[in-house]
Amino acid sequence: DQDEEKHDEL
Amino acid sequence: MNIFRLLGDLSHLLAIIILLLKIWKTRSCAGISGKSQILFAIVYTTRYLDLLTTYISAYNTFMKIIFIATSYTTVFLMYVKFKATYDHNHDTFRIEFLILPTSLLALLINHEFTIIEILWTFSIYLESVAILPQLFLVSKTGEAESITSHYLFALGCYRGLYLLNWVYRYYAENYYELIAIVAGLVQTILYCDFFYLYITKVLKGKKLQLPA
Repeated sequence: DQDEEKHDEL
Repeated sequence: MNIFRLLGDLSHLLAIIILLLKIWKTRSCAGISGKSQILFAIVYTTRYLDLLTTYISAYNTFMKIIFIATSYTTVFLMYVKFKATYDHNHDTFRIEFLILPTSLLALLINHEFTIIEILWTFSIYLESVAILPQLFLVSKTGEAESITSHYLFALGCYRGLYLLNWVYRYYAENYYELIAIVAGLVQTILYCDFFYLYITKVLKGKKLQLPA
């Protein structure tokens, strides 16, 4: 989901 | 993961390695702003709290741990081990002028009013201005060693490449993250003047010296 995608960025 | 993101991460890693090697080899942290390094340590600590809650990938976990660990190592080298070489007379930027407004902004403009989300947002805002004490130090002394310039260039490239990553993700995946994009834009713009000097001077073998 969106949240997980965001936390993938460093 | 796309090529811009990977290059951005690698460029970030390169910047950190250059800085640590410079300090270790010359046994000196002259010309480096300890204030900026403290801000980066705060940035990574508040951003990567999700290490405790969300698992993304081995790459993601590894890089986050490296960024946290190296930022604390740099602060330790500057304030403890090579304290005598630290340029504190020139490193006079008041970091509360950056921490307070970015905290306030994170409380006002965020995606969700939860602790982890607000800290994430704060870290993004703070990172965008964390280099200011370093640029201030360079402008105060009027020059930077080549190695410091290479460090700054690699660090500036990192956020620039992340912007390309956002452009790519917008077109390829129809995904965007407005807070990170705007903050990344601000951060990259702050480096522009430095990029100009780096390309016109340092790459031609001259020392980075500001016009008097």
